[in-house]
Amino acid sequence: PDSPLARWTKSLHSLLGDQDGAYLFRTFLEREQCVDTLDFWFACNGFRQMNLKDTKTLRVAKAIYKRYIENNCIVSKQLKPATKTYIRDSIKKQQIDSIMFDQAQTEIQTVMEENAYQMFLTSDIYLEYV
Amino acid sequence: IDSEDDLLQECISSAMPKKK
Repeated sequence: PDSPLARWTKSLHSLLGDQDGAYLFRTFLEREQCVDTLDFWFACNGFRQMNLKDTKTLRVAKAIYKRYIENNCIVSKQLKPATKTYIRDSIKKQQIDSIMFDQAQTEIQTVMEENAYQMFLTSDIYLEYV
Repeated sequence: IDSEDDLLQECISSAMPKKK
């Protein structure tokens, strides 16, 4: 009952916490051309663990903003305007906070749970692996 | 100095699950 596959179907979180699951899901998203959503999700987790006193942290926040939010990529399209404005203003004012991407991550996660994750569980990539 | 892409990649990799 606690096989990796049983965990993958439990929740998106369990899938992403498992190395094979995360990589297989990534392969699926690459094919669906929305791998940016997953990379953004992991970037948010990585950012939360960074030391705010490290000058690198501001550069990473800017890099995440530039790569996923400022442009019109799939992540940006799925975020609420207010969420994007909040992040843009935080970066402009250089007010970096560990939780500054949390709201954006939640929004992306909800879309993934409702769409890509459900599609993944019925995809041939997943079924072949099973 | 690391490029922006390297920093971002490092950040993503740090959050990816590791082999148990």
